Amino acid sequence: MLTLTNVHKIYNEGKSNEVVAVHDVNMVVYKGEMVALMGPSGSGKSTILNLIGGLTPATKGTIKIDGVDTNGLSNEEMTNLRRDRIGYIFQHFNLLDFLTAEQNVVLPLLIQGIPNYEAKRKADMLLRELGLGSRIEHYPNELSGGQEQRVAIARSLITTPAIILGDEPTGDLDQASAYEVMSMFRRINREQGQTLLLVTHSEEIGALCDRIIRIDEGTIVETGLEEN
Amino acid sequence: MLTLTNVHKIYNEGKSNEVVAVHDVNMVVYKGEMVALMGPSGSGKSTILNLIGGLTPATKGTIKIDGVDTNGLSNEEMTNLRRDRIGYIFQHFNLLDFLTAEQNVVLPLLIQGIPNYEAKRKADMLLRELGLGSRIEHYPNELSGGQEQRVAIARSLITTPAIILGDEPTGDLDQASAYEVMSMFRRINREQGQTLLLVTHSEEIGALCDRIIRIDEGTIVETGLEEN
Ligand SMILES: Nc1ncnc2c1ncn2[C@@H]1O[C@H](COP(=O)(O)OP(=O)(O)OP(=O)(O)O)[C@@H](O)[C@H]1O
Ligand SMILES: Nc1ncnc2c1ncn2[C@@H]1O[C@H](COP(=O)(O)OP(=O)(O)OP(=O)(O)O)[C@@H](O)[C@H]1O
Ligand SMILES: [Mg+2]
Ligand SMILES: [Mg+2]
Repeated sequence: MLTLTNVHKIYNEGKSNEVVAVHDVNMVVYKGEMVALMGPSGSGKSTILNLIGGLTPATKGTIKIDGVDTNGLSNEEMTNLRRDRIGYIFQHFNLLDFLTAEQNVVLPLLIQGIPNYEAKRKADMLLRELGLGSRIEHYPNELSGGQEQRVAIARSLITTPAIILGDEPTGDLDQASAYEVMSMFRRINREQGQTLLLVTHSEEIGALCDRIIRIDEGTIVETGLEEN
Repeated sequence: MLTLTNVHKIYNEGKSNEVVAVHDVNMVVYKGEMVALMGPSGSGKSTILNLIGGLTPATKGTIKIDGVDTNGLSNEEMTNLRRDRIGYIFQHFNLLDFLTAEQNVVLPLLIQGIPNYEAKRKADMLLRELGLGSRIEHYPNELSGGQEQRVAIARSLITTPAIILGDEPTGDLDQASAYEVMSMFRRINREQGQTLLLVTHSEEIGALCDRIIRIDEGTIVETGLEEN
């Protein structure tokens, strides 16, 4: 499903402010798995998600999504891949603050050409399921941190993407809400076979996944496959 | 130190989209305490911090900081109180993205009229203590989420304010880094008598505080004083 082979990401390569964000990364996420990615602050977790999602180019190494080398794709092909097969929950949500919660969530469907009424119906259902039924018309600055996060989660799920990349998707939620979101993730993982790679700082959330990949100072230190 | 008496905050009062964010809030934080504020997503925690910090006006009720009713202050007096006596760590940091980590942290000192070299010295010391020695010249978009959070923490501490209001100050940190930040908070609390009110979703972080105030659906359900 997702394979990273010998991946490196270096910012400002060769300059005085060069930073090796990740190096020698070899990682696999199998189709239909729900995997946690954990590690200290600054260890490279968001970088790995950004590399997989094609939001930043790798300095070295190969990234394959469903066997397709993302380096070999044109800009348009990568954009289509992201639009149709990947759902992304950003660490700070990246909602559009001039759109309501509902409008933020329907956007990926409108981009796919789904009619407005159908997109709205799906968005409202998801938002209600996440406890935001009374916040559908609110703008991001009229929402609490955890409410914004749930809007971002809804937006990532609405196109039922094959792969969901979540960067601390429960970071702003209390424990009860976090568990509700995790059981929602587990349900779509079981019922629709969606693959999830979730960055988290919480061992409890990690324990709810099939395995935990651990990263430290830019490289993988545990794959969680050793126990099998 | 901090008293809230019969505080209410209603958004869009009287309109169809009226939201009661908090109501009937009675709360005290004593001088020199380190108190946690916990509750479900959307229950009113950020609202309470915003009310105390004067970032939003209360619809009803009284807020006193060191015996001074903040409602009776002029805009200028409130601004001075915020500048000199309150440190604020926002839920999403609110760093200025056109300033480096160091520049973001020196800003409150420059506003107080401290000379640049002295402010820089203090900022670098704090950033190093928080593990960001190698990130001093980085801009916010060149930092990881947890690194940004630590810059926000440094910025809130640099003026050694009497009161620190932290909105999930360890939310983007791994457990080890979170504990380091909490022991830093505990140290300044013990050594300098600073008062801290910290919103958190983590019971472990709450347990490191003197007591936990719990909020649910906009009103206080536990003060943590009952056990004494
Ligand atoms: N400008 C606004 N207009 C309308 N409603 C608002 C506005 N700002 C906040 N709210 C509502 O007030 C309630 C309390 O919000 P608040 O941000 O205080 O919650 P919180 O406890 O900090 O939540 P979280 O843990 O998710 O950060 C929420 O239901 C939110 O939707
Ligand atoms: N544009 C950039 N230029 C230079 N360095 C960068 C840039 N973006 C990220 N970094 C650095 O790369 C490293 C990895 O960052 P990344 O955001 O992947 O960490 P993370 O594991 O997600 O951390 P956190 O848990 O704090 O979110 C960090 O040390 C960060 O400072
Ligand atoms: Mg990150
Ligand atoms: Mg909040």
